[in-house]
Amino acid sequence: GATQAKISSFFGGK
Amino acid sequence: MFEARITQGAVLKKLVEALKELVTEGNFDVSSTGLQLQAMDSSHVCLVSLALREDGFEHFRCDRNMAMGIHFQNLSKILKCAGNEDTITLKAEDNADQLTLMFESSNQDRISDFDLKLMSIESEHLGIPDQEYSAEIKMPSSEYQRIVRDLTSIGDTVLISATKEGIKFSTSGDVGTANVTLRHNTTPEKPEEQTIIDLKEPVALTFALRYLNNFAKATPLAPVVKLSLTKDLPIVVEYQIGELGAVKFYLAPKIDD
Repeated sequence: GATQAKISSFFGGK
Repeated sequence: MFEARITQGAVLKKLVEALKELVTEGNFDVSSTGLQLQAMDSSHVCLVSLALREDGFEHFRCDRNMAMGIHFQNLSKILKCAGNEDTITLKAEDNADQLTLMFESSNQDRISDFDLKLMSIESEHLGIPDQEYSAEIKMPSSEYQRIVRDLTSIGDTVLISATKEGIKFSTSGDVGTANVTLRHNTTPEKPEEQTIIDLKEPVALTFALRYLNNFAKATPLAPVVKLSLTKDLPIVVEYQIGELGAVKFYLAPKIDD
């Protein structure tokens, strides 16, 4: 199966 | 104070219809350069980034930067009261707790105003890096809408693969499987009917169809949609809103365990 990634794991906070 | 006037009020109506199911609330960040919004869906799987340029409006004034917390379903209720041909003016005093929306009919014989209560929203801004993508595909937005709608009826996830052969959308579910391939096609005279595949390297990624399908609610905003793909990164689904700006949807991929 595949896991849905969260968007925040790609774009850091600023 | 803040004041922004848009003759084509229908654009604002379409924009809010495109966003309201994906994001419940978010801040309209206004400054002298325009209006921006960055908001995630409730599951933090996708991000909407909206940028409307100051010079895209008929009139734009913003004396100081403000974050106006908008509840999109409520804004939608108010915008439903605007006619499709109406000019819409948005107004707020500095540090106001409400946004005034004024609707003027095209022959100026009907003027209405509504005040939307603003919310205080703590929002974390994410830094979206500028980057090169492995594949960029421009296609008619109606074609994108059709593909994701058709595939949503078959499966839950879609494998999007871009190769020199074209861009292929594949899904499977209880009823069976489906594949749709679009080839690079610049035959149509109108640029908005062409499919343009700019491929630097082949790429294949899996995404949840329900979000891609939701992004297609922006179809009425633009005749063309651009998809940008890079391995192990979110897809970008981008609609240019004429001269006014753009709305970009970012969706995190599904990653194999």
